[in-house]
Amino acid sequence: LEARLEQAAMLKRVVDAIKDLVQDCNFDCNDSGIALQAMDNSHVALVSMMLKSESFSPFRCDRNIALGINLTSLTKVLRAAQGDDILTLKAEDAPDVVNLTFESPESDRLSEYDIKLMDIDQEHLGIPDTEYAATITLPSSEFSRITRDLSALSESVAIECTKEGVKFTCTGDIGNGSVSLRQHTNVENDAKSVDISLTEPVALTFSLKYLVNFCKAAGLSDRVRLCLSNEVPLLVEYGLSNNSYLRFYLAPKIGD
Amino acid sequence: AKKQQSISNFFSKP
Repeated sequence: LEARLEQAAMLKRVVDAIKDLVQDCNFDCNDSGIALQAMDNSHVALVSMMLKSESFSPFRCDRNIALGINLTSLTKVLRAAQGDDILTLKAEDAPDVVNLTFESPESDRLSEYDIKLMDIDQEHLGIPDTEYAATITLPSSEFSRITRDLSALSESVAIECTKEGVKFTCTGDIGNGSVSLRQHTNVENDAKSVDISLTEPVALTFSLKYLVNFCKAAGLSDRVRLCLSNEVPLLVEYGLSNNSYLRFYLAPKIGD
Repeated sequence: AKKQQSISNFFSKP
C-alpha cells in the first residue's frame, strides 16, 4: 500500500471523530480505497468510513490488506503531523507495521513513524441498502448544537419528521425541550439550508450520548445528512471530498 | 419504557 494525502488534516479529523467510539480497528485497504467498519463496545453504534482511492494522489494497493490499528496509538502519531502536511501511508505485504510520513509543504522537514499493527478479529456486518422514509440535510454545526443543548436535559431524544418539518424533543428531570426545523433554502449560503425529503412520517428515539459523540465529526463537513425510517438504525453521514464519507449508524430505542 | 436496541439486531452477520 502507498497512499498519499495532500492534507494530513483529513485523516487527523476522521480519527479524532471516531477514537472515542471505537478503539481497535481494521483499516481494510484495496484498490478502491481504505475502509473501516467497527461497532462501539456496547454494540449500539457502528462507524463506517470510506476513503476512496480518488481522495489520495497517488494511491496504490496491489493486494488487499487489513491494517489492524489501535486508534489511541494512531492519534499519538497523527498529533505529530501538521494539518497541511502531506501524509503518506505505506505498508508492505503481510505487514507488521504501517509507516506514516509527514512532509511539510514549505520546508524540507520530513518526519517518519511506524505503528505496530495488531491482529483484530472483527466481524463485518452487512448493512442493507435502505430507502429511508426521511432524509434531512442540515448544517453540521446546527446538528451539533441541537444534540449538545438537548443532552443537557435528557439521555434520549425523539426525532419526529413530518411534512411540517423535523422536531427534536427531549424530556428530563428538570423539564423538557424541543427544537423544530423547517425546510429552508438560504439563497446566500446554501450550506446553511435545511433540506427535508420525506416519503412517510417517522418518529424514533435515540440515545443522545452517541449523537453527541458523532458530532465530533462536524469539522469534516459543513453539512450532515440524517436518514431515518421507522424501527431501523439512524444513519448520520458526513460527506468528504471525492465521495469519501464518514457514516455513523445508531440503533433506536424501542418501546415494548 | 423504551429499550436500547443493539445494532447487530438490524444488520446481518457474515
